[in-house]
Amino acid sequence: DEETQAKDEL
Amino acid sequence: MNVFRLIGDLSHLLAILILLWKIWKTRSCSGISGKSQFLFALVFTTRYLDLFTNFISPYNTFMKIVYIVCSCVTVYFIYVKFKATYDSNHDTFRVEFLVVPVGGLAFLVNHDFTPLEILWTFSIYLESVAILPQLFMISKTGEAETITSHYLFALGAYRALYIVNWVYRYYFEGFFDLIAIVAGCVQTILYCDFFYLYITKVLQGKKLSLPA
Repeated sequence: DEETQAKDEL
Repeated sequence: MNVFRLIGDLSHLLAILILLWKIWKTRSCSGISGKSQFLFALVFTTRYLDLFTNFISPYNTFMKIVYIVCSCVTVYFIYVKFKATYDSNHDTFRVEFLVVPVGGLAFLVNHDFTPLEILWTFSIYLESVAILPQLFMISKTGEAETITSHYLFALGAYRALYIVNWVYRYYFEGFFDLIAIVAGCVQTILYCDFFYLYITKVLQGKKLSLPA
């Protein structure tokens, strides 16, 4: 189950 | 954070600042597509809503705020402060042909069906095509000021560096985000034709002009 990851890229 | 990513971000920042500087210094936004700039402002505001929900690093927060503020100031310059110099006759790309399909796609293909995630996906897809009104404008007038081509080069370099960053991250961190990668590659491809003109003309000291 895919977890939405924090977006560290701009 | 790897070096490609850092230089990519700085190149992006440089592009934004070159454009602001050009408009401020010449008191004119001629040759600049207000529609592309509006789309970029929309990209940043829809993507960085996580400023309110997620803290990643001081660098991340700082850059996000700078991008949002600069893009909004650019739009303000074009549509308000220097409106008289805005070349709307040549800025005729139909933005709805980008925003509507991109919005639909963001609903259909995303990592998670939540408002923030859909808006993030929308901004990723929209960024990949947001430069089209600007490129369309250049193809219509057949030329671009040298400073405008420097702006486009810095923007294209940012995209190309992000691809190298993803290759690096995939190999060394096992990280990849398919949505960002596919959209990023599409976006970079759009600049290829321009890169060719930039290298063969602008770097030789000539103005960027297209064959009639």
